[in-house]
Amino acid sequence: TVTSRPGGVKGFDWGPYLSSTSSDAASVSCFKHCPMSDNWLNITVGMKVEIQNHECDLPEHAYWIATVIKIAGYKSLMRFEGFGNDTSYDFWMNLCTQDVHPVGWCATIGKPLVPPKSIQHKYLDWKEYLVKRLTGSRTLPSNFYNKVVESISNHRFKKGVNVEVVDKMCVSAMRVATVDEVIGGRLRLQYVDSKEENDDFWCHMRSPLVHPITWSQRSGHKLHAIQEYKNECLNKIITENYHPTDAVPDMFHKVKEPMGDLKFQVGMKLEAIDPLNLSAICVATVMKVLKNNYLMIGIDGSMAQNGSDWFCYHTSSPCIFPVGFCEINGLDLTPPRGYKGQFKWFEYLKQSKSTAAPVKLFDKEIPKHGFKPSHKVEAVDLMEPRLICVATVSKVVGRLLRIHFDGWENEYDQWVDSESPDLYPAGWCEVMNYGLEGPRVKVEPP
Amino acid sequence: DVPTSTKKWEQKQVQIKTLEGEFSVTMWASGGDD
Repeated sequence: TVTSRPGGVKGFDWGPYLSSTSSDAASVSCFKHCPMSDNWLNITVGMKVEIQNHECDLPEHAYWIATVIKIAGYKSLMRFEGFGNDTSYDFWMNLCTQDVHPVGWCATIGKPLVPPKSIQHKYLDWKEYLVKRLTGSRTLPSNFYNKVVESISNHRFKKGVNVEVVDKMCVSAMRVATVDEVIGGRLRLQYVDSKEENDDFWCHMRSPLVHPITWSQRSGHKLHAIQEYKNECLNKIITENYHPTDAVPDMFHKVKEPMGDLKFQVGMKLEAIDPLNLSAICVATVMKVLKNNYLMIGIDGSMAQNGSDWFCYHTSSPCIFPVGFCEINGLDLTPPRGYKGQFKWFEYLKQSKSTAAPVKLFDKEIPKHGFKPSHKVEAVDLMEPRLICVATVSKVVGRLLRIHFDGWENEYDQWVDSESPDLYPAGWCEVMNYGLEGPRVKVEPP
Repeated sequence: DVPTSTKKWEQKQVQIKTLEGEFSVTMWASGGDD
């Protein structure tokens, strides 16, 4: 192909993969947290752009006009003008890199447009052909790449900012961490009390796992930190005087607060995505009600005595569901470990003398996300959050998506909300120059 | 071929320079094309 730098650092190239699997990628407009998502509907098939023409004898760089044939995330299948319906010279480009230009860009830098060698004699008068093909067609705005750069830049989180984040070794506790690196809104966090060299943790700045300084004490969440830090936080809560490197509440995405006075109570039963096995939706219990509408949820049948594996969900979280959600949607519900026989909520509630959390308590809003089964995406492996992998939307249930990692068994699938900041369009890693894990290739034993 | 799916499309005069010479054509670009 004529692309020069496919697939970012790791080299996986979406183009050939999308073609060979004849698959579609989810549109950039499905990912509200991603660059250019708002205006992506302006990027359409049939659009004309200027792209470097590698098939040319001129000493310096030459360019020619190409048409967008297909759009897949940030990637686009292109065909140079003059090839008509001949697909054999089609090539893939990333629309959000400096390799793609609006029509008219070459003239502004004094460079001529030169057709590829294989078609240079196809038309005697290329001007007449181009006037006919370009008049009335669409192109990118001249400031398109500036808009891309602007929408990538994030002014909130910088290296050195302190946050509170879930302790990856004990999900029921928070720990203080420092931002070491920011890539496309993804934070590489280093726990401040860590003894190991690279005891880092990746999570997106919009992730529900990360919070401002003082959050744990405001909500009553368990916090693994030195007493000095806890005392400082109590003082900050009173004075609202933060340190310049503290992440403060307005740096974070606002969570939807519930309406009405009905509240979750300890002991209520519900269904929840298991944070330690994201392919499972489990029978769960409200183990503790924190302040500011946060809950500590335990997975029935596998709770540690000391509650170290309770997990914090906000009451509006799209990862908790009313009793019966799985059955209604034809999904597998993981019963408590060791439960005998066919699990039935009615019997289980009777046996455990407990009540189901009222349906009214759950956020039932389903956004128009646009994801469809078989859509290709780039997805964080939430079990190993530094990895972003080639993945497929295998199921859509309202706003809930089942993400399958290409080349891996279904047991590695992960349930993810459609607005999760851990999903990205095809081509995102290339734009960010971040390694993308291609599909696992199974090596058959000889 | 008036594009639809956006708040604002603008017609723009675009300069084309080939080995045979230079000419201009009228195209559409989405709004905010400063």
